[in-house]
Amino acid sequence: IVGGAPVKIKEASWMVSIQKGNSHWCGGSLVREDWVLTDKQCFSSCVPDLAEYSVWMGFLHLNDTGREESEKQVLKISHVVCGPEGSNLALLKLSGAALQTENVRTIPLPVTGCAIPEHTNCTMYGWGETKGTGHDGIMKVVQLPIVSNERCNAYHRGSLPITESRLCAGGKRDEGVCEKDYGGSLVCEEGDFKVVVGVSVHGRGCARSNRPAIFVNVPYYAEWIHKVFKYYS
Amino acid sequence: KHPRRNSLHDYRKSDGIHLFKTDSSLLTKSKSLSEVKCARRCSRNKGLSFICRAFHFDQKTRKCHWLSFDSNTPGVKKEQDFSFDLYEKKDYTRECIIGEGSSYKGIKSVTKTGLKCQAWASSVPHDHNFLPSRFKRKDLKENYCRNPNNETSGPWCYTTDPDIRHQSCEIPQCSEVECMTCNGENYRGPMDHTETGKECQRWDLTRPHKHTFHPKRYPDKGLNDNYCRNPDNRLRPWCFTLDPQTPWEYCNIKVCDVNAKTDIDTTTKCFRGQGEQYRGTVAVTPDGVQCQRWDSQFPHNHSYTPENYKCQDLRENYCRNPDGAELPWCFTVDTKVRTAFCTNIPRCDTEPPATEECFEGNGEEYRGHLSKTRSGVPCAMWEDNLDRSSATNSEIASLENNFCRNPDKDKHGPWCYTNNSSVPWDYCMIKPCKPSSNVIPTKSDPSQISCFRHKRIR
Repeated sequence: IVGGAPVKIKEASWMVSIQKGNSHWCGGSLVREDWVLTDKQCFSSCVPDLAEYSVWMGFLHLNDTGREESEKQVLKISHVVCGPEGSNLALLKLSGAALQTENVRTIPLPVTGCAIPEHTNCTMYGWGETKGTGHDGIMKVVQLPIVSNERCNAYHRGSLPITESRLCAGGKRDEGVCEKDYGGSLVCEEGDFKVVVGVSVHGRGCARSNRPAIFVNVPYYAEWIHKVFKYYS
Repeated sequence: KHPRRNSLHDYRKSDGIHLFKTDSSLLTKSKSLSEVKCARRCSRNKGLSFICRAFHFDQKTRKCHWLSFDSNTPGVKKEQDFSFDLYEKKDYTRECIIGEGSSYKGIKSVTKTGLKCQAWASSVPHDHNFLPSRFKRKDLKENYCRNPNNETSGPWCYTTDPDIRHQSCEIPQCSEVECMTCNGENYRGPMDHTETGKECQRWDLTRPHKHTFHPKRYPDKGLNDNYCRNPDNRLRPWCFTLDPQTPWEYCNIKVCDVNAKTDIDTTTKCFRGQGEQYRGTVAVTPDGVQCQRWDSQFPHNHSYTPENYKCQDLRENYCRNPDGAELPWCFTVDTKVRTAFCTNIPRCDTEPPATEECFEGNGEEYRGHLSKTRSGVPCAMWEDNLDRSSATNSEIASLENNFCRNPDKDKHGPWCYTNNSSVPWDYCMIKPCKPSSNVIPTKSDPSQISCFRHKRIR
C-alpha cells in the first residue's frame, strides 16, 4: 500500500497473505472459513503446483516471530477454482477451515449486482510495496474513493477496458495499491457493516495521479461465488 | 589394479564390409588371431612391415587381415561381404579431434584461413625441425595437419605462404561436429569421451563394466563402437567408461541452436501415431481426473520433469507422451491413480477436430452437443444430478444427456456438472458468439441496489 497507515489487527481480520515459498506474494480475503477470494494472476495457472503456496492469517507483521506468531494461522491450499472467463478471480479452497478468532474473521460478500455510489470512501488493505511511504512488512490500509466506470475509462483514456465486471477507486498521487497488494480486498462500509466489493488485480503502475486502481467488481461475480460454495463445499 | 585397455577401442567397426584394393602397392598381411589380438598388433604395428591403418576380421575362418590402407585411401573400394567385419583406426578416419588432437591422423591439409600446408618433409618456404625422419611416431605424412608439439589450438602445419610460417588447421572438436537436440536420443556423432575426459567403453564389450546395452539388442539406438549415446532417455548422451571405478558418465555434446524438426508434425486438437508430437492442452483423464503438473512431485514422485525432457513440452499438466508410450498420458492428482492414458484426445485420422461453437446471450438457448468443461473434464449426465439442481420442469426439459446447458441462467454461459469430485461443476469450453455489448456502462444506468442488505448469519 502506497501512503495510508498501519492497520490494527481486528480491523482487517479477513485479510490473508498468500505466501509463495515462504514470502508474501499476494493478498486475499477470507470469505468463508475455508475459502479465500483472490486474483487469479497470483497463480501461474488454474492448476498450479500448490506445494509452494500457503495462506497466512491473523497477523500484521510479515516478519514478526514474537507474540503475534501464536495468533497466526497457516493453512495450505487444496484447490484453486478459477473464476469465469475474463474475471481474473480465483477462489482458493483451503485444506481446512480457519479457526474463527478475534483476529481471524470472514468478510461478507455484497448483494449480487449491487453498486457503491461514486465518491464513497472505501478501504484497501495489504502488505505490498509502499514505494518509500513507510511501514514496509506491516499490513497497511488506505482510503480510496469510488470512481464511476465512465470517469475511470476517461482517466485511463480507453487504454484499459473498464467493463461492468470492473470497478475503480483511488486516483490520488502516492495513495493506492501496489505490487503484492494484488488479490487483496477493497472493502466498503455502511455503519459497522463491511462488505468486500473489489478484488485488486494486477494493474499498471501504483498510486498514480488520475489513474484510479482497477478492481474486480465482486457484486458482478457474487452469483458465481455462491454457486462455487454451493457445489464445491 | 586396472585391466589392460582393449585395443578395439581405437577402431571404428563396419559390419559386413570388405575393403578391396585396386592398387597393388598397398600391403596386407594375414594370420589366424582373435579380434582383440588382431587389434592390438595393428595398434602396435608389431611384426608388420607397414603402418597398419585397419584390419578385416573374417568371421568364418576367424582370420585377421591387417591393412596398410583404409576406406579413405585412393585405390580402395568398399564391398559388402557379410563374413567380414572391417575395423579402421579412428585416428585415420575421423576429421575431428579430442582435446589437443595430438593423435589426429586425418588428411586435412589446409589451414583455418585456407592456406595450403607445406609438406613436413620439405624445408621450403619454411625451414623447421619437425621432420618426419626425426619424429617417426608423430605421423608427419605429406602436408597433413598434425600436432607434434601438443599445441593447445590443435593440429597445425607450416604454410606454403612465405609470410605466414605456421597456422592452426582449426579441426573441430568431436563434441562439436554434430550437435544434439533435446536429450540427444538421436545423436549419432563421433564423441567418444565423457565430460571429465574419460574414454568410453565400446557398447559391444562388457569390460570393465557389464551391461545390457548391446548393439544387436538395440539396433535402432546407434550403439556403434564407443560413441556417446542416449539409448535410455537419460538427460544427455552418455557412455560406460574405461575407468573401472566410474561405471558411466555423461558426455559434453554441443547443443543445436534450433530444433529444425519442430512444429512439422505437431498437433494440438488431436494426435497422430503415438502422440509424441501432441502439444494440445487437454489436462484431464477420460475419467475426469485432473492431471498432475509435470513440474510437481505431488501426489506422485517421478522423473518426467520439464528439465529432464527438454523437447517434450512438459508444460503445466497437459497430456504428453515423453517416453514413447502408446498414447499421450499424464500423472493424475488422484493419489490412487498414478498415471492414465488421455484417450479422450481424438486421433487425427479418425476424428476431425470439432468445429468452433459459440453461444448467444448467456447461452440459455444453447442446444449444442458440447459436453466438456473448459478444462476438458467430461460433463456428467444431467439426470444424475437433478437433485442438486433447482431447475424448473421446463428448464429440466432442456437438460439432455450430458450436454453443456444453462438452466440457471448463469450470466457467464453454459456449464455442466462433472463426476470429478474436485470439479463438481464448471463452465464449458465454449465462447459467446459476440463479445458483450455492454462494455462501458452508460452514465444513466447505475445500479440502485445497495450492497449492504446482508445480515450476519451464523
